[in-house]
Amino acid sequence: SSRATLVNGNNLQSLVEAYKLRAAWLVEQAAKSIQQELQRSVSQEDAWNNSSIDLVRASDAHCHYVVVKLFAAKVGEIEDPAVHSVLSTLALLYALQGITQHSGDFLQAGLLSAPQLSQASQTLKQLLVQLRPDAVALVDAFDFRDEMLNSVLGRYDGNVYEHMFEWARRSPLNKTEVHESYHKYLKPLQAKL
Amino acid sequence: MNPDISKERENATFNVEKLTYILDGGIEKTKRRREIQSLVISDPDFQSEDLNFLTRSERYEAAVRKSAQMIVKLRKYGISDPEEIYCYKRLYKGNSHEAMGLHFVMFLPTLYSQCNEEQLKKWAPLAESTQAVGTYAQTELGHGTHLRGLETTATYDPATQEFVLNSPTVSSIKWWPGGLGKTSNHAIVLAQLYTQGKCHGLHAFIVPLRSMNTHMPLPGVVVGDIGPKFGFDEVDNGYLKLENVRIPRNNMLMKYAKVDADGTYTKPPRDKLTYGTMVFIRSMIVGEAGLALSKACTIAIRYSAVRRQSEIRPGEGEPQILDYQTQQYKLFPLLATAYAYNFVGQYMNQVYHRITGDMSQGDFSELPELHALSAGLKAFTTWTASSGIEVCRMACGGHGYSSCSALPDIYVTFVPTCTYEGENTVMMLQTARFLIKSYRQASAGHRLSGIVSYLNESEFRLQPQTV
Repeated sequence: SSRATLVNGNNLQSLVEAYKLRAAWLVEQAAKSIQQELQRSVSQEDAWNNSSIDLVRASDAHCHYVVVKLFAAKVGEIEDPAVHSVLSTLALLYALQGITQHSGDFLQAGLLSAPQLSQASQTLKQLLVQLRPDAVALVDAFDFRDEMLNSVLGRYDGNVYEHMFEWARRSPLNKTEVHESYHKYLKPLQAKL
Repeated sequence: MNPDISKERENATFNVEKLTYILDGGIEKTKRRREIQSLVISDPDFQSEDLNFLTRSERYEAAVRKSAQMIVKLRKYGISDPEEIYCYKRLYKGNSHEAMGLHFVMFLPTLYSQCNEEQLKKWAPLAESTQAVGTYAQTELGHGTHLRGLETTATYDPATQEFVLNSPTVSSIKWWPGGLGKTSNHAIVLAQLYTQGKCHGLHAFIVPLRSMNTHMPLPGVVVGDIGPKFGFDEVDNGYLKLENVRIPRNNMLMKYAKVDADGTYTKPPRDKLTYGTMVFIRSMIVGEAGLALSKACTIAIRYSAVRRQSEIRPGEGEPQILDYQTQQYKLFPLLATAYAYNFVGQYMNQVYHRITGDMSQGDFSELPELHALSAGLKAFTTWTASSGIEVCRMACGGHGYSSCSALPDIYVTFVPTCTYEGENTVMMLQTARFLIKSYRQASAGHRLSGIVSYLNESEFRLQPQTV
């Protein structure tokens, strides 16, 4: 609980720290699991296998920490205030989303209190509203040419329905007005019944 | 232009171009990328039939044609920088795979990193001119990531100074390598090396599979395509059974480990060097996760700005579905994830090049960390990106199910990354091995450096107990 007071859901660095402590805690839990298994006189190999769920969770938390840390570091390098602002919002959203998805870890490790978790969910919703006007611009920034996406739904000009209809017309099944399977199977069936 | 999407662009609070420069790594890189993309778009050969309407065999044929065209065009335009080649191919091949992908992504890099000087002189020109088209055959029918379990053998015969390669069991048949079935005439084969009656573990060998003139399989080589898969229609993933196939001693990649003419074995300085190519690919996959998720988010978010559905407030008409909180909750965290993975991909690229640079100077100290980090991040990013692409598809309602959305193609093309180059759970356990080892070192009072240095902080450390 003393650690929980250190986590500030609106501060990216504070969240990086929380992820770091979660990773350290889960690595410790995995090490503890192995040690407990060994105390039950099982071999190193069996102790490892019997702890593998904890081990995967520890690795997952470690990777999650690395991603949050690198994202925060990248945001820190950006000089343009408007770009910095929108990427900070994204990074905060990424970190808070992970916390709400893995809230059990953060609560168990004493990194977050229940009221803080509710606050994190509230902040997350506010971030969605904040990002809404920039959503299309944020995907435009990936700068995918239509030829590269090759998606009717993702067209840059947004003219989706016209092109969906045009695309469907090109389906090989539409080469003839009546498909040969009609003459081969359906018509004889209809004649029989 | 659809008015809804125009309005969205007018409302943005930042300069899109500036963010694109950051994603590309600088304004010059953006310019060059666009130049290269223009080369592709203006090329009449690029305009091809819609792959969605072709059979698998036709898709494979189209992919081989594209691969061959790309090689000629890259030479013609003088594009030789790896990043620029990647950029050119990314657009040329679209959401599908390259039939000769493994040749460039694994065969050539393995030659460059594992051949000694004499071998490189022989093989590099053959491979670069595509006289030798190669793949990387590691996985076996009954064995995957656990390399010590691989059964293929390479037994040295000092009398003829040849290795004799064999698939001794059904489970040892090489299975899955891209381009192995029909495209390649050579393969880097990973096999257990036997010399002077002893097994020395896994080593890499260049094995000719097909005649370089007729493309017919060579004696003792049983090779073919493994059949339709979940996606990857353009690639002839193959099987390979070796029946007493003899190759010269010099076909063992000998930059690190060596077998002399009399059969004397010299071991490599580090075991992990044998499969360094895998580490390279895993590092690259992290960026690929960012790319695939970015594409899926672009499609789903643009469509959500155009699609109108139902009502939020009675009588106000159908709003854009992007205005629904649930739609934002589905898509915006994924958009944030896509950005995160793009940046992590940039980082992995830099780290990989820095550490391999150190290794070429004889410094292997950071290899274990690179190995652990690339394995874990590969698993972490591919798992979330795969499920994220699927969320994007469902966020597009029924239309996301149509192939014209490109989302099914993006999904089936990306999702195999969860199992290739190391199944994800196994990858996570490899990372865990490094973490536990680091944790124990920290507990024993050693100062850790690098990305695990946080384990130095003692507040979380377990007190050692007698076992």
